[in-house]
Amino acid sequence: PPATIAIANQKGGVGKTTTAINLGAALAMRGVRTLIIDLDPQGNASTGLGIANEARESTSHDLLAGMEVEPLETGIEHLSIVPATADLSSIDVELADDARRAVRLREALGRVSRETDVVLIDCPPSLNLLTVNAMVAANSVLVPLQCEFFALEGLSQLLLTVREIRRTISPRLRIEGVVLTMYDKRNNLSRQVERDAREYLEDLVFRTVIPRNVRVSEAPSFARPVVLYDPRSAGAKAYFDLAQEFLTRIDMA
Amino acid sequence: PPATIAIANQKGGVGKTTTAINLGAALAMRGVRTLIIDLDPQGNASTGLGIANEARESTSHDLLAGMEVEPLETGIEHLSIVPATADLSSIDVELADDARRAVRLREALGRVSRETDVVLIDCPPSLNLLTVNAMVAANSVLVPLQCEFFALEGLSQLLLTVREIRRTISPRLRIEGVVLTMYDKRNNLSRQVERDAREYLEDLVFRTVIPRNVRVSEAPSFARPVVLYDPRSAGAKAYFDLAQEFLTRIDMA
Ligand SMILES: Nc1ncnc2c1ncn2[C@@H]1O[C@H](COP(=O)(O)OP(=O)(O)OP(=O)(O)O)[C@@H](O)[C@H]1O
Ligand SMILES: Nc1ncnc2c1ncn2[C@@H]1O[C@H](COP(=O)(O)OP(=O)(O)OP(=O)(O)O)[C@@H](O)[C@H]1O
Ligand SMILES: [Mg+2]
Ligand SMILES: [Mg+2]
Repeated sequence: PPATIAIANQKGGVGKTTTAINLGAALAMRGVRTLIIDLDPQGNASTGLGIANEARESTSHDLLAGMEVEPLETGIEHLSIVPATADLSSIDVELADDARRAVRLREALGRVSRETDVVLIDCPPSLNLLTVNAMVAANSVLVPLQCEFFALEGLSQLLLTVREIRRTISPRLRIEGVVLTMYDKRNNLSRQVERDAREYLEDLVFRTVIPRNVRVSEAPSFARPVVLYDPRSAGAKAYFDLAQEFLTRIDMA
Repeated sequence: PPATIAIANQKGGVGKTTTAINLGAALAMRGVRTLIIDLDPQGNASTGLGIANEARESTSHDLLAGMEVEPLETGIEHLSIVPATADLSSIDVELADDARRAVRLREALGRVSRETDVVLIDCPPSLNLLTVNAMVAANSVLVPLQCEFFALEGLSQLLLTVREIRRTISPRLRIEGVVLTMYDKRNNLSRQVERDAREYLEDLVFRTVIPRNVRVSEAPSFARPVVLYDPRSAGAKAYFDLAQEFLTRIDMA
């Protein structure tokens, strides 16, 4: 079965979607067959990869509801996606009486990821049923950590959630690592957060640091990952490095 | 009763907490008695105002559970807060069988805001029961909108939710306005988002625009709002302007 990674952090705007899109694209460019599952009702990963609303016929909501789903092509070789729509936000209510509501994605994933090497699940900014489903379906959790003050505050809550899932449903779930994002070398705060993260989390923190780079935030408006929109930019280079380090960490380099 | 405003946007990291803290502090500095309700389990508004975890004895979770709550002083005259802790995240489950779960905050707010002019409710990045409670308790919704590509995408979902609450529970709920945040004048994207927002939303968009300003992101690490941490900074000036424009809009200038 494919290496399945949940990209999660309940703090909002830290770079979860940007990491799912660009790590996914960088892996695909190296020939790694990659599937992105958009599990956020905002559908930003689907939009950032140019999937129009009308094209989102079979979605991650359908996957959780137990229906047959066919991933969509993204126009990037080896990269496909199961897109999201807003109706995903009612899944808590729909599955409220289902005793197996936490394992729905794990059960469904086998059917959509037959010819896949890596699955990346983009999570919403919350520790709700959607993020729990992603963690239960995953082998490990990748945590984007923005280099800002509020970033470290939510981390202990996230690690507690992972530990609880490991204790109850997924004994082998682990943290893949923490990726520092939007690092601004002119800003004291960034240096401080990096120092604190490496001291407190040690080897969990990836060596690759993603800089704040305007080309990264421009890329989604052209419906392309920054690694294709501007491959020579500092942001793209960092995501190529991240893909290399990621493959080494999961023994696929 | 006080003017009650929900600061909401399900897109993460757009400046909801930063706006609650700094609009709140700027209003208090003008003698407007202001109460902040931290309704995000991350508790960032509480942390950003220097409320230590140990001091969060009576919280917004208690408010929703129907208990007596006494707001805490923030050290800033005329500004008080009902802080948040992580147990707020289980409120969905706790109130699942309560037919009145959506009006809990509205019913409780009268008891804590007797000597208040303005109540600001900081919402989590989601359209869940917490944000619904905030909108039902409020007279209007203030929407921080980050000047980035994904920002406009979630707006229609947010406006639909407000319309639904107006139709079902709160006939007088309206949009106070949209505040553009993290505007970077060097960045084409910011100009484009501003142009689109003013064309699409017209007078709903506040004239005041909050610039991206490193002093704003540094302030929380000193547990002070930027309007006190560095009142001459571009970020602080913008929040003073916002407070002026806000008071004019709610007829309290
Ligand atoms: N390295 C970067 N440099 C500049 N801008 C970035 C960078 N990474 C992300 N961004 C921008 O920051 C914003 C937040 O990023 P993104 O949407 O990926 O975060 P998220 O964690 O997925 O947010 P949410 O919590 O809403 O799901 C986006 O507008 C994105 O384009
Ligand atoms: N005008 C600004 N200039 C620079 N940084 C800013 C500005 N406004 C907010 N920030 C920083 O951006 C990050 C996101 O802001 P904030 O936490 O207020 O957003 P939020 O919408 O409350 O996030 P969440 O969705 O997680 O609740 C924070 O680290 C904050 O310090
Ligand atoms: Mg996202
Ligand atoms: Mg916040």
